[in-house]
Amino acid sequence: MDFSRIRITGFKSFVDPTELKISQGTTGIVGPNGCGKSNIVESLKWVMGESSAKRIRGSEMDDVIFNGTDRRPSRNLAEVQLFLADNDGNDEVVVSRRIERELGSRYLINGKDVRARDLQLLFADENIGSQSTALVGQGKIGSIINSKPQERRSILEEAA
Amino acid sequence: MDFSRIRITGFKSFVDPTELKISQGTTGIVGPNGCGKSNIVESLKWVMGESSAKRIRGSEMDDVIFNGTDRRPSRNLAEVQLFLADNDGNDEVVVSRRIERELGSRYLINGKDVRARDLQLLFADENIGSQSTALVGQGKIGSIINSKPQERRSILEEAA
Amino acid sequence: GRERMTKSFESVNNYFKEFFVTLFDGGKAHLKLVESEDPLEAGLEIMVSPPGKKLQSMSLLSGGEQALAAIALLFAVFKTNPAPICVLDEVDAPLDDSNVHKFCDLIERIIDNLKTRFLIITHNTITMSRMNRLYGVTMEEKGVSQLVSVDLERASDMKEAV
Amino acid sequence: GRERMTKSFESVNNYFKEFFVTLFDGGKAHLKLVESEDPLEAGLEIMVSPPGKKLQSMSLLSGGEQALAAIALLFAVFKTNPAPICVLDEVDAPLDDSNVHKFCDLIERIIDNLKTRFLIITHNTITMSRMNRLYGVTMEEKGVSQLVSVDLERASDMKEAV
Ligand SMILES: Nc1ncnc2c1ncn2[C@@H]1O[C@H](COP(=O)(O)OP(=O)(O)OP(=O)(O)O)[C@@H](O)[C@H]1O
Ligand SMILES: Nc1ncnc2c1ncn2[C@@H]1O[C@H](COP(=O)(O)OP(=O)(O)OP(=O)(O)O)[C@@H](O)[C@H]1O
Ligand SMILES: [Mg+2]
Ligand SMILES: [Mg+2]
Repeated sequence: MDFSRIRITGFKSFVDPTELKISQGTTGIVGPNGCGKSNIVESLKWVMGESSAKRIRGSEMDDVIFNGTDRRPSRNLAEVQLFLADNDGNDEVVVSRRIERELGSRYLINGKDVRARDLQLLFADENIGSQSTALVGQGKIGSIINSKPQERRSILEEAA
Repeated sequence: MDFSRIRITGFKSFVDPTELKISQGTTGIVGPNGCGKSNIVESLKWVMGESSAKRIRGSEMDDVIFNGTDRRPSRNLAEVQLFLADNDGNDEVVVSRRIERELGSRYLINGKDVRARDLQLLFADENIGSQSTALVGQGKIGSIINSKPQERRSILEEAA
Repeated sequence: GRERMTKSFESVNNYFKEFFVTLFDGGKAHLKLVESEDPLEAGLEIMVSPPGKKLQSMSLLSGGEQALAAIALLFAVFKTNPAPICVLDEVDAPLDDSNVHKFCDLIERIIDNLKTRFLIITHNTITMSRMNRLYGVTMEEKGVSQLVSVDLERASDMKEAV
Repeated sequence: GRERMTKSFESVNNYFKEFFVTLFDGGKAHLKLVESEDPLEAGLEIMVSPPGKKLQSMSLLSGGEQALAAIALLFAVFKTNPAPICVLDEVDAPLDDSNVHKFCDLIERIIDNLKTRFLIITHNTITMSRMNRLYGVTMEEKGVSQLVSVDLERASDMKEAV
């Protein structure tokens, strides 16, 4: 299955619905400091079932919900949808994660509620997951360099 | 006293005697990865009396001595000299540190052997030292960001 | 378990050796399991000697050399067990221009026989110029992110925009 | 001891607030002593709200925003207790072009009434263009460093050279 696009609403600084098309080859994402690039990376980890708020720079999972600006009120709902396509490019599967303030996350596959575990297994079948070595976050290179040999072995466990 | 120039011989990749003039205002230091820029920073910390090899990317202090390449043999001696000038620009003080393989460091002020402590005190009088906040190494920004509050307070202790 | 880890380690080590030489234009490197005989318990050490330099542990390399070696390792793991998507968030930050080109060359080579789609976040204009397409993220309204499609020629304006 | 630390903290905090607003073009920030009533024991927390965004701890900021805030802190400590020399090794690496300019502006302002000599190591062409002079470090012979004086116009060639 190919990753075809991701739709982000109310997740961190992406308060308005935003869609990123994921095409073949290389797609560059650019912009000034603080504009939201790493937030996109985190939305992808999150929809794949990231279970630790700390790993996506939060202290609790509600921290991913848009928390307002001078001109916009905070929200109570965040949703990320990931569209997976079959070989002909048809969107066969829509994976969705929603979080409501103080009510926790819901996980959906093609509109049907599932457990976090089912969603993580679907991605594991595709050889990817929120902690996959293929998702290289902004501090990852530094942490590989600075980590002790015992900490680094987690990279190998990904490959096995 | 002004820092007027630094002369490096046999220290890490600077096997041949090299002199860097330290002028007023801003001096940029540029060059490709691995060419020796951070080695210059470390030579400055070292001549100011850096006591920990680990803080300058070594496992023991002998690691600062040029350790050879395919075409050049390793050395057994490294020396860094720092020239401090009075207000008229005359080199009044030459601070020097030398290390000989397996024989440890010697410290000299104007050619006269002193203890490491005397050299560190001379710099302390000038409001600088190998661990000064004014010497911002390549990983320093990352470590300030990632450190716990208790670790960060060492920056304040510098200012006091 | 143990056997799969050993096979996996050998594959990662082989790709790592290959990618290191590609990125550094020579030199040698290898991975080493340390602190235990058991591949399920051992730690991972990275031994490198850049071209013309002695073999040493990663900690003696320069900032950019360390990043390049870490990139070789990440790609070696990735090639051992490829994923449908690969996201790289500013991994090119400490690299000089010549190494950024090598980094992009390696990505093109890896993509060549895999169906993986790459998302590459960068501030580097060389990397930008080598992407198949670019999206820009802006905050015209403070604190609110928006995505825009970027012309490859407009890339330098995008980077400058506040 | 305790009193000197408190005075010193207040000075650093004041400079930090000022430099933060300068670098971020607005917003607010302050330092906070935490985990103990005793200024000799307390930890240092950095509270920031970039322009238009809510007050939060440093960990919620972007990579570049964190670096900029850390730079404001380093300069605040420096200004509280200036040294005859200041060396900055690639602190501009995570900054976008507009923030690199602000970083260079702040250095010029700090230099203005201090005799401090700055050594600034960088890969960034904007920073290079704003230095009073440039030295290049090369390794024409592998593993052996040499220093050369660089023409400010030649700066971009220098950066490209292998
Ligand atoms: N829950 C939230 N609600 C609103 N804004 C948020 C939320 N969480 C984070 N942000 C904002 O998102 C911004 C960070 O965005 P991000 O880390 O994606 O930036 P970036 O584009 O990667 O920048 P850099 O180039 O510096 O790495 C911060 O300014 C932060 O205030
Ligand atoms: N004792 C030594 N003898 C010879 N060479 C050494 C010694 N110690 C370190 N080196 C070499 O110096 C080089 C590192 O130089 P340095 O860290 O100054 O690079 P840099 O210019 O700062 O690069 P970057 O831009 O990547 O940060 C390494 O390649 C290392 O092999
Ligand atoms: Mg980022
Ligand atoms: Mg360096």
